[in-house]
Amino acid sequence: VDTDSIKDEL
Amino acid sequence: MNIFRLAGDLTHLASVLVLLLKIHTIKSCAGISLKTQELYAIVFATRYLDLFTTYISLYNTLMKLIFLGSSFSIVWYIRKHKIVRRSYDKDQDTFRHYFIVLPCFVLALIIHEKFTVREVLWAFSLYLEAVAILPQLVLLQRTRNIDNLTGQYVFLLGAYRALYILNWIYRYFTEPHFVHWITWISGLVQTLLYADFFYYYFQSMKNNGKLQLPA
Repeated sequence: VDTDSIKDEL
Repeated sequence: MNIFRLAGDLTHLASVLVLLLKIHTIKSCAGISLKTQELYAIVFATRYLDLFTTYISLYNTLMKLIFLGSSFSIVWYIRKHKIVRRSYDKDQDTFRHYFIVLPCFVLALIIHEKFTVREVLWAFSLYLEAVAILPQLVLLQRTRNIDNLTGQYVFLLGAYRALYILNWIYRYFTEPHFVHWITWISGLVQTLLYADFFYYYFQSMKNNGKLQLPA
């Protein structure tokens, strides 16, 4: 799964 | 999570709590642009869609619920609350905000990370957040001087995105291939929009007067 790290931001 | 991002999130949280507190205690929304609040509600609704599908962390979920809850309740207060709504200055708050929603949506259809519903709405929410403050800044220009709580609200809102820029710089240097132009450019445009407000805000702090914005 591409853990798109930017999406863990608010 | 790094200190810049945590500070940014807490500053963002403080901005909405300052606003809610102001409206709830003095039962007035004088100087507040309903249009900006509606735009923020749309930003959060389109960005936090994944709230119920992907669980990232308790912190993430909690903050999303607070931001969604506060932005929609601020809109409700200004539109529906029998006392607060009387202090809403609708003939001053005339920024046609649909003129920024549509271009943002079209731009999101053109520039996004992946052509999926979630990604397009995510890009849309970033573009919209960058310009959501415009009706509020226009209203401040019109009503000239603003009360301290509104000044603090706008200041905290600008500061949160400036802290996020530091967070992106930090992550760029600490995480390999952490490159997200859409987020970076939107965030930069958003912070630049606050630049002139910051200038007058610090000026007013210096000479300790009320915040006077030039006509």
